[in-house]
Amino acid sequence: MAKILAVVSQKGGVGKTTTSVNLAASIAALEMRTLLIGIDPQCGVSSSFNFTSRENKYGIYDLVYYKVPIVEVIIHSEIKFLDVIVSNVKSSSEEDILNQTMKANKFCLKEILAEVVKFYDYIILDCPPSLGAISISTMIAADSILIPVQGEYYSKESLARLLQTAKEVSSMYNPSLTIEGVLLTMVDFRTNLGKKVCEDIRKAMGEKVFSTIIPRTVKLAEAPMIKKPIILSDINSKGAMAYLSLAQEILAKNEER
Amino acid sequence: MAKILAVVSQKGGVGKTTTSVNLAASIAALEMRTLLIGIDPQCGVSSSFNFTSRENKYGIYDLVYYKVPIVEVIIHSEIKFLDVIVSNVKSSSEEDILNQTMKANKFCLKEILAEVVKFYDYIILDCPPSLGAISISTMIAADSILIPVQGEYYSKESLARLLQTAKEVSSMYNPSLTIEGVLLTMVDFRTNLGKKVCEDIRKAMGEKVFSTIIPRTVKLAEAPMIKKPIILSDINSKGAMAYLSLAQEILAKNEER
Ligand SMILES: Nc1ncnc2c1ncn2[C@@H]1O[C@H](COP(=O)(O)OP(=O)(O)OP(=O)(O)O)[C@@H](O)[C@H]1O
Ligand SMILES: Nc1ncnc2c1ncn2[C@@H]1O[C@H](COP(=O)(O)OP(=O)(O)OP(=O)(O)O)[C@@H](O)[C@H]1O
Ligand SMILES: [Mg+2]
Ligand SMILES: [Mg+2]
Repeated sequence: MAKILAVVSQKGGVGKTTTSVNLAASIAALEMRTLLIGIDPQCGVSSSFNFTSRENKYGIYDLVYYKVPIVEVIIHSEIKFLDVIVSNVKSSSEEDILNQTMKANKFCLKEILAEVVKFYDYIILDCPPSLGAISISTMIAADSILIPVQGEYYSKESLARLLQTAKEVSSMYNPSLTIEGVLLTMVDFRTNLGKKVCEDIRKAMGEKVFSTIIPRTVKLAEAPMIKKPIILSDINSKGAMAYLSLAQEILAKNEER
Repeated sequence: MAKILAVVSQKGGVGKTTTSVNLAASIAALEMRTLLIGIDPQCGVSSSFNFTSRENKYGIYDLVYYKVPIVEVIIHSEIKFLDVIVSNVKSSSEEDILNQTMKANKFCLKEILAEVVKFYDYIILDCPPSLGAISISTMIAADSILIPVQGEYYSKESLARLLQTAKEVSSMYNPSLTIEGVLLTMVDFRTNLGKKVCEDIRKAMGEKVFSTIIPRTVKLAEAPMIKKPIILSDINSKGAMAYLSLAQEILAKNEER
C-alpha cells in the first residue's frame, strides 16, 4: 500500500514543485516504486521533465473531468522506478472547471488513487499555491502533508492558516491525515536571515522540522530550464545530495509500514 | 483620475507583493497620491507593514462582501502620499467566499474603485498566484497589468497563458486593458542563468520589458520580516534604488495622462 504525500503551501514560490519532483526522483533512486502527480494547474511538474507531446497528451484534467482510466494517463519516466502524471490544464477556463469538479466531489482524487495504491510504495502530489478546492481535495486523498517553508521568509500567520486548514480537513473528511514534516528550502547559510528563520521554525514546530535542509543553489534554480530532476543532471551537487538525504529521512520514518 | 495597475502572475513567489509594496512606496516618495490594495487573500501586503490590529480591522473582504464604505477601510501609512487597503481574509472559508463573490459579480472591484479614482494618481493592486475569479475581477478593474518574471526561471507556457487570459478579459469585459510592462525580478547578475532569462524575455516581449531590472538582494528578501518598504528601511540599498528607478520609468511613460 503506497504512502500518499501531499506537498502543500498557499505561499507561492517556496519550492513545492522543486521538492515534489526531486523527492520523487530520489525515492525512486532508492528503488521504491514512486508515482509523482502534478495537481497544480500551472503545469510545474510537466515543465520539469522532457516528455514528448504524445506522452503529455493526458493529465490530471482528463483523469478528474473526462474520467480517462488512470493507466492511460501514467507516463513512465527515464528513471526506473518513477512514473508521472502531469497536469495538462491548458487555460484558465479549464482550471476553473477542475476547481469546480473537485469542489463538487471532494473525494474524487481519493477514489482515483484507490485504484493504484497497490502498485506503488510512495505517491507524491504537487499542490497549487492556494488552499482552495484543489488543495483541499488533495489533502483528503493524502496520508500526510509535507510543508516547504522558504528559508528567507517565515510567516507565522500563513503557517497557522495552513495547519488550521489541515486540521479542518482531518476532522471533517480524512481523520488519518498527519503532518509528515516541515522542510526548510532555499536556505542561504551565509546570511543571518537563514539562521533566524531556521531557529524560528524549530521553535514553532520542534520535532516536525526535517533535519535535512535544502540549500539555495544555482543548480536547483536552473533545474526547470534543464527539464530534468537534479539527480539526473548533477548527482554530486549540493541540491541532489540534500534531496537524497530527505528521501532517506522519510523512508526511515516510514520503515515500519 | 488615477491610473490603476494590477500586478499579476499565476506563478508563485515571483515578487508580486514585493513589487506592489515597493513600487507603491516609491511612487508615493515621488509625491504622487498612491493607494496600494492587497487583493491577495494570503495577506502579503498587510505583513509588509507594521499596522496595528485597530488599523488592520477592515480590509478587502469587508469591502467586497460586507460592503463597508471604502473610506472606513483605507489606512494612512507612515509614508505621506501612501494609503493602503489590506486583505484581512482570516481563513480558507473566507477566501472561498471572496472568490465566489468576485465570480458572481466580476465588476465589483471596478465599481468600488470608481468611488476613489479621483483622490489618487496611482492605484496598485497585488494579486494572488492564480488566474481565478479574484485575479480576473482585478484585471477588469485595472487600466493595465504589470507582470513580474523571476530572473531565474522563465516559462514560455506560463507567460503565454497569462497574456491569453489578459486578452480574454480585455475582449469580454475591459477593452482598455493594456500591458504596462514585464519586470525582471530577483536577477542574479553573477550567473549565466540571469543573463539567459533576460535575453529570452527581451526576445519574447521586446519593448514591453522595463529597462529597470530588480536584482536579488538579501535586504529585499529580509523586507517582509522587517515589515517596512525598503525605501524606509534602507533608502541607499540596491533594492530601493531599483524600485525608485522603476517608479520613475512608469511615471515618465504615463506623463501625458
Ligand atoms: N533550493 C533552491 N535553490 C535555488 N532555487 C530554487 C530552490 N528551490 C526552488 N528554486 C527555484 O525557485 C523557484 C520556485 O520554486 P518552485 O517552482 O518549486 O516553487 P513552488 O512553490 O512550486 O511555486 P508555485 O507556488 O508557483 O507552485 C523556481 O524558479 C525554482 O527553480
Ligand atoms: N529582489 C529580491 N531579492 C531577494 N528576495 C526577494 C526579492 N523579491 C522578492 N524576494 C523574496 O522572495 C519571496 C517571494 O516574494 P513575494 O512574496 O513578493 O512574491 P509573490 O509573487 O508575491 O508570492 P505569492 O505568489 O505567494 O503571492 C519573499 O520571501 C521575498 O522576500
Ligand atoms: Mg509549484
Ligand atoms: Mg504575493
